[in-house]
Amino acid sequence: LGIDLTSLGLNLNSTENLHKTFASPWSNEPSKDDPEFSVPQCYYAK
Amino acid sequence: ESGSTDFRKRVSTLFKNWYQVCEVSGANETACSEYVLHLYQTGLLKGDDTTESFFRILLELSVAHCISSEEISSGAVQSPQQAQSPSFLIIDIFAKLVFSILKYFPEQESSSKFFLLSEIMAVTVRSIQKDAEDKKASLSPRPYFRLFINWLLDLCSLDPVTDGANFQVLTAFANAFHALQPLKIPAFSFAWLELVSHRSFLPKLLTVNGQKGWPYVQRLLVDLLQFLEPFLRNAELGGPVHILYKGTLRVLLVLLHDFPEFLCDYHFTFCDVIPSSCVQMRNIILSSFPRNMRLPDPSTPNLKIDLLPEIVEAPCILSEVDAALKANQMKNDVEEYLTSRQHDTTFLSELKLKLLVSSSEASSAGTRYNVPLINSLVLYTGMQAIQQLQQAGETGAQNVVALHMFKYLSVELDTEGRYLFLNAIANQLRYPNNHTHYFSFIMLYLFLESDQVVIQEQITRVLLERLIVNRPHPWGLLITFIELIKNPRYGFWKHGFIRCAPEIEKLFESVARSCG
Amino acid sequence: ELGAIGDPSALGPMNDQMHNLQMLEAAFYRLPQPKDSERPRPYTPRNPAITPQSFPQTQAPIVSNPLFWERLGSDAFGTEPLFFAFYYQQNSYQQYLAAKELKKQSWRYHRKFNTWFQRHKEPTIATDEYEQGAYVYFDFQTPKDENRDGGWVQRIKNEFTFEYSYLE
Repeated sequence: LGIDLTSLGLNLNSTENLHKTFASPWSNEPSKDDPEFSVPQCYYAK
Repeated sequence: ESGSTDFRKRVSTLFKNWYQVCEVSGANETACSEYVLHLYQTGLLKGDDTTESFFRILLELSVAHCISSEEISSGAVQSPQQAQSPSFLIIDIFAKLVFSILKYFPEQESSSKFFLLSEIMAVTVRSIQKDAEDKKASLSPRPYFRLFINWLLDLCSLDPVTDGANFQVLTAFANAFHALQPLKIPAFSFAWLELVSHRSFLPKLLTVNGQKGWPYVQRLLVDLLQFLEPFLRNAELGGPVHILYKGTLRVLLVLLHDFPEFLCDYHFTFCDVIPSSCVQMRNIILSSFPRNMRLPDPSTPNLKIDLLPEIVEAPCILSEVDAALKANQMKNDVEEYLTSRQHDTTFLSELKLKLLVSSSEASSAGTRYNVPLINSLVLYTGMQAIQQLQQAGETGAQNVVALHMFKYLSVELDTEGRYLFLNAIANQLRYPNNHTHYFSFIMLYLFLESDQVVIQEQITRVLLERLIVNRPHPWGLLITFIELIKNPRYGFWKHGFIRCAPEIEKLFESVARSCG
Repeated sequence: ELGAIGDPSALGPMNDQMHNLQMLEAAFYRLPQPKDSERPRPYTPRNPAITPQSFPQTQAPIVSNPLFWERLGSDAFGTEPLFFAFYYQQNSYQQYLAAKELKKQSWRYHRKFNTWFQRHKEPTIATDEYEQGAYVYFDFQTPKDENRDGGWVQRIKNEFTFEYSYLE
């Protein structure tokens, strides 16, 4: 009968993308690391 | 001589110097670029055999240091609880050297830079393959895992001079991971899946340059599913296999949530490699639908499927649907039959036999039938029939030819063959599109037209086994089953098989309730 | 050519499967650990100041939590903390989160002036290329008398034209 997929530690109802905090295929929790981000060049104010 | 001991000593000395640059001067840009220029000027970065030996020796030194540190720490470990953590210091230094070489490479045109990257990747892959052959079960994947993690974090975040720069790096990784796939190096499987699904890699390969990275991701997913297939087929989910299986489910759920169109467009490929016993995993893929689509609740009373705007749209299918037909030299015959407008029973009886595999293949495939060929025949025939139906002025006569083929196969195939045939149809019951519409009609037509209860029972079984597993359930499957049990013309509730045992009777009642 | 034993793979896939299972078991005991993926992200303060060891020496994890920035941006705190993170923690995840929060509050970043603007009223003119009207903007006031420090202010600018080519 398969498994209850909500028990795999992924918030399947999240409005955010899951991949940004995907820790690993073995982990039941999101990654604690800062997710990937990039700030545009123009954010570097003089 | 790049094979001599002198050369090895020279490489070791150069590596020590690099360590100084990193550790002592804090790897500032000037020191790094000067060091890279020095390597370049001494001819070590030409991409020839010397280059190959240079990076192979560096990798061997780095891995050896990591493994020896692990042995020391495990020697020192008093109790198994103390996690043996190897030192990644030298591996990190080596990864940084490769990153610096690509960042400060003196030749500015990116082609030579990426030629060098592919060379370094090739050296790394060959080294891992050789290490795996030598060490077999005692291969230590963690140094290589760490090396690739460093590169994924550094190289994939190289600010793209153009997207192309990023895309070339990503495809270099994809090709390397394909060469290191579990069927080739099973002892690297867990590290492999964690690298392939890494958030600095997979999402980028799916988004940089539009959909150009999708074929690479599809190939990697097929690599994984092909490795799992023999274990899943026999439902042998012991310890490590179960961990790998759950890891695969997590990756598929991330794809379902963030990149559903990718799963939609390659569903046909994945259904070829997911064993028919693996119902829930296949449902994940078949439940995906385009993000901009809103699915009406299947249990809405009097839901008019035919009036849904999307129901007349053809789904996007990136897989090569007719590949198996062509590989078995059957495509032309099928096309000829479909355009012949006559019921050629000889063709059909031969067709049935061609769906079998040779007895020697049967044991390895775990079935007497060529499942990809059945999948290809069903979907290709359906697509031709839909096309003919849509072409103005068609009487639909040819469509009757397709119906006749489906009906013939449902009657003439044995239980196993018919199960796989019905599965091929059920695999098209997905989100609202004209394939879902057509194959939902076919499934119900076969139920209605069959004069053998065993066929009706098997159709019910194929639908039901996909419904009683844990969610998700594909939309097209739900609307087909609801139609079957609600529309009196199918006389569903009169059949004895729904009362063949008390728990089956209860099951149908609960499914009927849950379907509203 | 291998004599009596023959080529092991000729034993068929069962042999391969057994082999793969053994290798998989071995791999299972060498699963990558979370720390294998972690790379120390030394937090290098922009203006390092020596603080007593009793002070926290690394950032509190909460400053990486988007919900924390949502709260910071709420009315209770006003927008000052967001602008502080944006201008004083550049190229950090905090700047990224602050910018996201400002955008949620209808601030728009002007690439040329490196300044955030917010409509003070509905624009008097709006075309595909630009909009014009009264805007609030967050700016650094450089003092006339150089002995005094400058300061951050919010000001209103009427008749401002915001060209969309400068909208980040």
